[in-house]
Amino acid sequence: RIAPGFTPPESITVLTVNGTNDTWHNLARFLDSSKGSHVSGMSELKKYFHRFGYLPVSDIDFTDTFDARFESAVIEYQSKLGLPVTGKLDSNTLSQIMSPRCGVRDTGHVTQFHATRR
Amino acid sequence: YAYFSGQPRWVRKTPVTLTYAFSPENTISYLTTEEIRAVVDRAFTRWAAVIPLRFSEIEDYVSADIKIGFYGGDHGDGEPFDGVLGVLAHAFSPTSGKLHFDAAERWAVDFGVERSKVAVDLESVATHEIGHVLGLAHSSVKEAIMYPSLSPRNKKVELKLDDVKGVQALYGSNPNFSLSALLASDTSTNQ
Repeated sequence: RIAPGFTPPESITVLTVNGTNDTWHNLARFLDSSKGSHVSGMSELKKYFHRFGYLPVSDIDFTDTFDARFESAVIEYQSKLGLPVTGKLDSNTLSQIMSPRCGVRDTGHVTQFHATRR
Repeated sequence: YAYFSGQPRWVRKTPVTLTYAFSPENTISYLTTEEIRAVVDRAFTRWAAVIPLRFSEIEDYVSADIKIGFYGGDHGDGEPFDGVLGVLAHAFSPTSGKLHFDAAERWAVDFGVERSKVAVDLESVATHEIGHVLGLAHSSVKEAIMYPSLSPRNKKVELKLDDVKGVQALYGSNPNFSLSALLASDTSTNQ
């Protein structure tokens, strides 16, 4: 949204993420996908979620459909990594997926502790 | 903070010294051994400052408690690396002691010298992986060392309260550690 009195620049600045443009290109098609969506290649994204502990082994035969189990995985991922919990593949979530990371799984083998206020 | 299932830890009587060694074969050529040793030593020192454990480098890779190396692709531990960026490194829960960096990354010890846009700070990742070696799993706290992701050309090496509480619940506190100093540092950083 352009603020009143603001003159748009003649040139456009394109924000790129170093070294990950191909990945962005590949992931952009999933933007704002939610339960019920069918996007070619989503099975690869499911493998990512499986790789880091968010989808159980029994779901190894992944499809390109954003099903209820995948929605639960996305919610768990967003919750675990401190992202806004939307259950959708929003820009925050896709950005996090693109980020270089440690190969150790986030869930499935851990005991989580939460600080509590008394 | 979080732990691996069963909360495994190094269970020798404290204070104890854990030894670490670098794989003589699985290394990278564009950083000197001294540079790699220096940043990994600093990473161990940070953890040793908060718990009653000491870390000592030894030459004998086979007998070391913690074995460190740079590996590419499928390197036989069931967790293959994936090339540039993606997965940067991994380590195994106690008392495995394996700490592996992805050899395909452009590892940096000084961003003033290393100009690659995809360079990854070796000290930051070493500090994170040592947390796994000690028994910490990934944290949900973005500022914590144990948060799972790190962007290229970013440096994150200071332990946060979440990291310290987690590791001290496993091993107790280093008698010389001052929580108030850490809190002051955290506050200063946040400001």
